[in-house]
Amino acid sequence: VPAAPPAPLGCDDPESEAAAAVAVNYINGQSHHGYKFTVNSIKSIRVVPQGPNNDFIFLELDLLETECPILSPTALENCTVRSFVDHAVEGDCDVKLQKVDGILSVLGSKCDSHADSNEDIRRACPDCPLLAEMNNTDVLETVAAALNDYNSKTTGSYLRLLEIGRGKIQYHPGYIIFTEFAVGATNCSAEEAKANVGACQLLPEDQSNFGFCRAVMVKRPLQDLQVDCQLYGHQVPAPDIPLLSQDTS
Amino acid sequence: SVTKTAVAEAAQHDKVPRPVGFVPPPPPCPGKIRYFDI
Repeated sequence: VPAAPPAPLGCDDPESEAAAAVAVNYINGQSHHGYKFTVNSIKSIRVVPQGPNNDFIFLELDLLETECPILSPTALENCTVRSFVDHAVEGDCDVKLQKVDGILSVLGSKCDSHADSNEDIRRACPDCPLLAEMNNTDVLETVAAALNDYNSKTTGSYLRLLEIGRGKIQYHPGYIIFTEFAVGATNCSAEEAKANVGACQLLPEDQSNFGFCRAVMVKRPLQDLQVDCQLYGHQVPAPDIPLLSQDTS
Repeated sequence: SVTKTAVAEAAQHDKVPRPVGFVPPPPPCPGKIRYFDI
């Protein structure tokens, strides 16, 4: 007599949560753009037995964007979930996993992400800035001005723009543009870049050569620009000066 | 009227007395929302 099939897994069962954790790590690991996502809710789970100690698991996940850029070394557990009024972005993912002898692995995933509607944000916070298109002129202008400003002041590596993560615009009170963007360190110092910026190449794709900047440009009532960049394991290119010099001056 | 009687009787049969302190289990899916729903 065949054994009775096991009771279906609930979405909040520890086994489901373990599968969701493996799935979200896989999804973040596959992504090279934007921000890390975390699990907001397990919408459904289906286990299809394939044999002894061998199951396919189909998961449907509701994810939320965190504030950690995908290139950030911060562990997902330590990433802050982007708040609702910061114009949250949601991800819907279908994930297929396999569990063999208790070991979970992801076979494939399909995700779709979208920002919450402007109307929802307006209802909760009438004056909060709203997400702008990535190619918005004010967003592009702010990022370019911020990077120029940072590079003109830093004594470290000359930074190049990798990608714009977010741009938000506040219309009242004042006209303010909020941007977030990923940068990469080059083999030039900021001083060297002044002479020939075209010769500055991005350093190899190592996490320590990446960084992330936040910039706020106030356009009205008074113009102002603030930039804050964090480099993951900042590396300053070695100066073109020999360590041992004959020159004793 | 016959149908109505049958439905009413069936409804009565469904009313199984619950033990004192019984808390119905949460629905298996979807799971809890950890942060907020958008």
